Amino acid sequence: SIDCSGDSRMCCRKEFFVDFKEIGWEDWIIQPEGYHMNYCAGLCPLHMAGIPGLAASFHTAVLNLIKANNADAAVDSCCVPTQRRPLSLLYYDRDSNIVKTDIPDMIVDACGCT
Amino acid sequence: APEAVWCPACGLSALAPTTQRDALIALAKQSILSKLHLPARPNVTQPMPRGALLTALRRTRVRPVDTALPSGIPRGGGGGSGPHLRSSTSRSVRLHFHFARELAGSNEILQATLHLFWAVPGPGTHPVTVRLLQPDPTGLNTTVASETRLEVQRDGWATLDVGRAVQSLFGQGSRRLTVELEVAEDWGSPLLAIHSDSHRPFVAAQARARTPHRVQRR
Repeated sequence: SIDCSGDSRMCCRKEFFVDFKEIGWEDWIIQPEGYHMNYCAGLCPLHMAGIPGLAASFHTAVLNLIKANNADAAVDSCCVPTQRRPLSLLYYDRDSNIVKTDIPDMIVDACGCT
Repeated sequence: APEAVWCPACGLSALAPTTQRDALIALAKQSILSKLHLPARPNVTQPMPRGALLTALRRTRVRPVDTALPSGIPRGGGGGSGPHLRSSTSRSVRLHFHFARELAGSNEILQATLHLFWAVPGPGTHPVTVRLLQPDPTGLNTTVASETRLEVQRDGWATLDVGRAVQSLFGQGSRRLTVELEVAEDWGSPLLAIHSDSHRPFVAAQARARTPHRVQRR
């Protein structure tokens, strides 16, 4: 996967850190200090289609499909998360209990083209 | 723009940076609250002091086997490759890189890169602060020349540009670069692999002999 840098236009992962102190949430969220709300952005031209993590075999299959069904019939592919992990939170709930929760698939680690 | 390829995150790039940031923060808040099934952020009436709470949590957490560095660490070689370990406390370790005399002499450093091999203690993101220290004019203390905060997620090599720091050291006549790594308490020692030669930190520098100034005669 690729991390977006500068003016990269191809499908990549944009890092975005939400600091809980900056948004005034540090009083009720004990840990962690922030949330890596990374997201996927960028273009997926046809030749990039089907490369979540550069799976060569799948890529070839997709290319053959496109050739077989002539390229203009193929739809655009899109830049989506291909690897995610949970966000572990330690926070006070409404009754001021301390709760630890793992929210699945909240942090995007890698992006790829569908 | 109509001809732009549509996809969920592309619209963001068309926004002005501040609007984009506000949109993302609003999205993050909404996403976390909805996943926690909270209609709004809870209003905490009497939170515990944060420090006391974190200390208590640390005590409840099973501490990993202390990964103190083995005592018999081979001393680092010269030539700016092997580090000397010194004054390492449980939270931080200092690496000293000594550059060979011929490198520090009449050469111009074109670039210098510090290579570190991380051995993370477990899943998740581990913050590390890397400080480049340089001797102060008296040579008795060190001052922080630069500080970089890294989020280490997996084992592997990481590189850091130390070119400017090495150039300024040589400019001051020093041949020693000191790097301080600071990690969270429960990481133990960040460079577990430091004692295996194949994973020791090193600095790769590219230098060019300073050609004597040729006086251009007209």
